[in-house]
Amino acid sequence: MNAFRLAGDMTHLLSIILLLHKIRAMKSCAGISLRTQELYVIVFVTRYVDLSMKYYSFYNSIMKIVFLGTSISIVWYMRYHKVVKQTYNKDVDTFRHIFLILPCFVLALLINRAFTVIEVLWTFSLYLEAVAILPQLVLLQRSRNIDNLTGNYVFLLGAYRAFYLLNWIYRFFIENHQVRWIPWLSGLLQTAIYADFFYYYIKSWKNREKLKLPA
Amino acid sequence: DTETEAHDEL
Repeated sequence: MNAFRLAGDMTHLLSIILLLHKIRAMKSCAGISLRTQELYVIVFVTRYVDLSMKYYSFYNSIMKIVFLGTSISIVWYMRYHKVVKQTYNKDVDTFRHIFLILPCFVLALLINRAFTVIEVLWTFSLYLEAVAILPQLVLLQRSRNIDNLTGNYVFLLGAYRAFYLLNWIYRFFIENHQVRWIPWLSGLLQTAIYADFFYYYIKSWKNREKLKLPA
Repeated sequence: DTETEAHDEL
């Protein structure tokens, strides 16, 4: 474990806690894409299949349980909670996430480190996570006003993978870790997808104005 | 072995 990865995990955890807090405190999920949240559940389920089989550390296991639990409860709130589900506007959250799931799965079957169930699922989860934010970004572009909590949620979510990029650089040079193209390139793409959001988020923060993404 | 080591991250 290094400071970059810890910072990344904490940023990731904070983003999810922030979203869960927004939904529970405001009893609203306005501006949040259910499609993206469902993709994250798929990412965690396929990445943590080895949770019961492989023990790395207490931290690793507890964080996997927390990520699984929080992401599933966010989808539950948005789909089934009697009050929250009224605030979900499915007419604007129209991104067909099957167009992300299938290509990522096919790609994971073709490009992976080993053709085993665990490895292919792990690779699939990395490819899918790289593009999972797209429905949410599309939804933000359609939203006239983005509330601060949602903006902060997306910013923290993008920042966490940027910390992971630093973690991989550290591990490669300091721990002379071997090259790992799949997580590295997926992580690079994932962070790049946030680039324009980061630009508008920082601009709105500097100019103290409402966050607005160009359509 | 390096195989499983690759999955030590979240």
